[in-house]
Order: sequence, then structure tokens, then C-alpha cells
Amino acid sequence: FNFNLLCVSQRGLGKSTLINTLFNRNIEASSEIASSERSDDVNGKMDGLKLEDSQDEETETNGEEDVTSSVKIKSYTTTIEENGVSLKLCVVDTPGFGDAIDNTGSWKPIVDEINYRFDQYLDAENKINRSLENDNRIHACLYFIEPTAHYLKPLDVEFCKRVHEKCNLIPIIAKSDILTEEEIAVFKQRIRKQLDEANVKFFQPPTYAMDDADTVRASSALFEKIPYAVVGSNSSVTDKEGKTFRGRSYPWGIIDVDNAKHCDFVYLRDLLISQYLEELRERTNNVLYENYRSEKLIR
Amino acid sequence: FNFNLLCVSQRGLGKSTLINTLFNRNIEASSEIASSERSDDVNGKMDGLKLEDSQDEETETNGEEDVTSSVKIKSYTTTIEENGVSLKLCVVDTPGFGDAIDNTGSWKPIVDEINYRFDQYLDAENKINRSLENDNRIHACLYFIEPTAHYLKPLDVEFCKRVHEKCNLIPIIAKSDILTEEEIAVFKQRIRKQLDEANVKFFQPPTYAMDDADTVRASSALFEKIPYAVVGSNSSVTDKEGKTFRGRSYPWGIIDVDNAKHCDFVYLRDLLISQYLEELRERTNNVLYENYRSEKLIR
Ligand SMILES: Nc1nc2c(ncn2[C@@H]2O[C@H](COP(=O)(O)OP(=O)(O)O)[C@@H](O)[C@H]2O)c(=O)[nH]1
Ligand SMILES: Nc1nc2c(ncn2[C@@H]2O[C@H](COP(=O)(O)OP(=O)(O)O)[C@@H](O)[C@H]2O)c(=O)[nH]1
Repeated sequence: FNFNLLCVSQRGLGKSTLINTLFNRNIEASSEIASSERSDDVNGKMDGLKLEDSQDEETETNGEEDVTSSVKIKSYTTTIEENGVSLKLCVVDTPGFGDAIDNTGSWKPIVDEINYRFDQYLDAENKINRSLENDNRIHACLYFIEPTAHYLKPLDVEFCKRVHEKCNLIPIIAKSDILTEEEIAVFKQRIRKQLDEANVKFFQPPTYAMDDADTVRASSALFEKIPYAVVGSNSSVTDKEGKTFRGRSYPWGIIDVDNAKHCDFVYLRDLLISQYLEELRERTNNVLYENYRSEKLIR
Repeated sequence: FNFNLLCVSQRGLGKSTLINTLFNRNIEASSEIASSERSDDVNGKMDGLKLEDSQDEETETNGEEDVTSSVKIKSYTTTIEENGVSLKLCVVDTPGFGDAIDNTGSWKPIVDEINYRFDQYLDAENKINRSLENDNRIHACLYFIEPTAHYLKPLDVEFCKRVHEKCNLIPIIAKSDILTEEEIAVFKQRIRKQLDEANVKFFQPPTYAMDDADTVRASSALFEKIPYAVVGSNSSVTDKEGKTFRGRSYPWGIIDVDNAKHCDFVYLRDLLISQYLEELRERTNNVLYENYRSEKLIR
């Protein structure tokens, strides 16, 4: 079955690295479809969205397009095995978001993409011989917050307000190794307060009536850590004891990405992949898509 | 005598912390003039620049002014002792730069400020009983680069192009503890190439005909490190051996700000304060101000 993950971040917050760390592979390299292109007849709003060859190509930004926002939508599809289940993973990337001098409206192509995928599903549902095996709807959105240690930026708040009712929003603090433990605690508190005041709801791992106390406790512990302070790493490092792990090596010490004392990576991976993948898909179908469908029928 | 340091950075890159680390004090708290206000009659272009009470006040940004750029100019003045000399230090801050959704033209209020200060000096020079003791011209501009590890952003390049011929530009990589040693090396190379291609000249410690080989070597070593990869810290930390120093403490290790193996802070401090302060002031007077003056006379 499908799992479609939308990733939104300005350039340089470790997005490519984190996705590869989460799924244990180079997503782009293993992508069966090198990049999926939105053709112009499909959706009028999609006109003008061109996709470059490679997102990881280091491009210097010196041209006219850097002054105003030009967000592109790029998808990478690959098959992964999780809990013995084969999963068709699609990572939807949004290069250009937040990177220009003027980022007005940079949320729009992304919201258009979410809506487009809802419409695709709606059309399929309405066909006589409906085949709903290909579920292209966005099941979760990972939003990367710059680790300033102060507050969410206006662009962050605006984006979260625009998407939290359309897909499961999971805000994360990117490159959290720039923050001390106290700074992370203060920053998380402020972010949650700001999102609350903006009436933004991020994804909350659900609890069920029949859950035992331990499960409820584990689930709320997982929830309390949001926004997850994450570190990603494509490379292995070796510490003084000869132990090798995924991490980052600095002159003053080595970070272990999978060490819960170093960052919240393991919690994000739990939420997104090992424990709540099904809940993310279900909430998309039962709540977010239903809301979209009813709003569309009303108009 | 005066030393006027312009500091330009988007919020959250450790600017306040770095200034305090450089001058060994809380600049704002020790500022004899709480904040200097530009009155409207002085310079038509300065209209509308209002100054808030405190730059360090943690303000959530949720209002209309976050959509478009609103850069303010705030000055803090204090007296410092360096090399047995008493120095009237003025730090000119630019809150709001790069913080909005649309940052078009955010360089303009800053360039206006530099020009205004040149004009002030020009007026004083032209008076019959000229008293040039108060030199308010900008002697150096510290420009904070976000440590993305990729490239300079369009906003960075635009700003540097606008100011490098008006004041001594010293680009620095902020919060460099987010980068490994390899990432710093690659990032510095790309930044220098990008600035070179944009014809941006940053301040170069001059060498003199009578300098000995050691001095020339030390001066070029200082120059090669630009953009300085800096870390700042207001607080002291203690390591396992009981040694106390200014730094940042992480679960994986402790950074020592004054350790040249951890960051370039000591080199920035050398350039800016201990060794080339006079050169910065001289170049401002002999080269940058002279160019401004001749251009103005031509028009
Ligand atoms: N400090 C830190 N650096 C990271 C982290 N993840 C990636 N990086 C580095 O940041 C740079 C940009 O990473 P990349 O994944 O290409 O960022 P993207 O532009 O958001 O896709 C690379 O040099 C990475 O090694 C992280 O969690 N912490
Ligand atoms: N990682 C890192 N954090 C820093 C550094 N300097 C300051 N900070 C932290 O970043 C946050 C913002 O610092 P501040 O000086 O207020 O930034 P400003 O908004 O640019 O003035 C605070 O939590 C600081 O402790 C640094 O060099 N490295």
C-alpha cells in the first residue's frame, strides 16, 4: 500500500539527509521514478511547475528567480519493507520554499498539490469501475523549523495554518544539534504556544479506549516530544571505543543519531514509520479527506 | 576615539551573543545611551524608522509587519578598554533584516544609515569651526551568514553587493558549531567563490612593505580564514577536568569559544579588535569615505 510523505523546508535544513536517515537509504538514488512531472493538462493551477534534474545538485542561486518565490513539487517513489510489510513510499519534496528574497505565497503550490491529490482520489471514487489501490493523498507533512532558538518565523506560522487541516502536520526542529538541551526545551514550549495561539493542530498519536496504561503513557510521551528535535546523518562515525553508528563528528564530540539522549530522531521514526503509519493513513482517509470532500460538495 | 560596528543578521543567528562575547560584556546593559533614535527631520529617508525598547525582548511575530520587510536601525554606545586605549564603541544593529516573508529592499535602510553617517561627517568637515572628534562613520560591517552548508542565499549576495564599497565588509558564518570541519571548509570555499563572482570585496588585513615575513604570514593566515566560522557564548561551562571557560555544553561534548580548534572566534576578535582596528578606521577614512565624497561632488 501507499505512504505519501510531504516534506517542506527551506534549503539547508538537512531535509535530504533526514529522509535518507529515516528510510535507511538514498531516496533519490533508489527512486524508481527519477522524478514525477506534473503535466499541464491535469490541473490548471499546476502550470509552470517545472522539475529540475536533481534536487541535490548544488546550485548557486544568482538568477532572477531568486527574488520571488518559485516553489517546485518533486516526487520520489521507492519500495520499503517495514514490519514485514511492503510499502510504496512516495516522498513529495518542495524545493524553493522559503529560499527567495520575497517568499509571498510560497505555500500556495504546496496546498494546490495536496488538493490535486484529493481531487485525483475523488475522481477515482466516482468512476464506475473504481480502483482505489493507488492512494496518492498526502498522509503526513513533515515541516522543518529553523533552529533559531527564538520563535517560529512568520513564514512558518503562515504555512502551518494553511496545511494543518489538509494533512497530518508533524513539525520538527531541524539540525537540533545546534541547540543545548535547555534551548530545546524553551524553544519547544514557545513553538507549541505559538501554534496553539494560531489554532494549528499538529498530528496527535491517538489513544484507544482499550489501550492499557503503558500504551497510553508511551503514546502521550511520543506526543509530548513534538516538535521533534532531530538530527540526521548519512555517514557512519566511530567513537573512541570503536563503536560505529550513524552520526556527526565534531572536534568537541560525536553525536549518535539513534541515541535518544542526543536528539528525538528515534521518536520521529517511531511516530512516522514503526508505530503510527496506519493511523496517519486512516486519519487522512476518515477525517482530512472526508472534510475536503464535504466542503467540495457544499460549494 | 570612535569605533562604529554595523552588525547585520536575520534573527536567531547569535548576533547579540557574539557581540557580547567579542567585547566581554552585555553591550545593551552597559550601553550609556539606551538606544539612539533617528529623528525625522535629519534625513527624509529615515522617516518611519521607530526603535523598540529592547532588542532582546522575545517578541512573537504575528502581525502585519511580518509580511513585508521592516528593518530598524538601533545603536548601542559604550566605552571599552583595548590595548590600554579607551575606545568609544558604537554597535549599530539592524533588527528586522531578513525576518519577513517578503524581504525585498531590506538592504535599503541600512545603506541609507551608512550614507547618512558619511553625510554627517561631510557636513562637519565643511563647517568653519570643524570638530571632527566625533566620527560616526561605519568602520566595519559584520555580516552573519546562516550555516546551511550549501551556498549564500540570494539575500546575502544582494546585501554584500550593496555595502562592500561603503564599509569594510567582514562576512562570518554564524553558529558554526552546527558544521563539521569538512563542511566548514567546503562552505567557506563556496562562499568565497560566490562573493568573487559577484565582485564583492571583503576587508583584507593590509600588509606593508616593511612587514617581516612572520607578520606577512600571520596577516595572510588571518585573511584566509574569512569568512570566520564563529561561535559565541555568554555563559561559562566547566569541563570534566574542572576547567571553566566561555562555551556551550551539549550531551556529546563542550565547545570552547576561545579554542581555535573549535571555531574562528579568536581570529575574528584579532581582526576586529586587537590587531586591525586602526586599519579598519583608516580604510574607512582614506578609501571608503573618500570614494563617497568624490562621487557626491561629481553629481
Ligand atoms: N548540524 C547538522 N547538519 C546536518 C544535519 N543533517 C544534515 N546536515 C548537513 O547539512 C548540510 C545540508 O544537508 P541537506 O540534507 O543537503 O539539506 P537540504 O538542503 O535541506 O536537503 C549537509 O552538509 C549535511 O551534512 C543535522 O541534523 N545536523
Ligand atoms: N549553536 C549556537 N547557538 C548560539 C550561538 N550563539 C548564540 N546561540 C544561541 O542562539 C540563541 C539566539 O541567540 P541570540 O544572540 O539572541 O541571537 P540573535 O537573535 O541573533 O541576537 C540563544 O539561545 C543563544 O544561546 C552559537 O555560536 N552557536
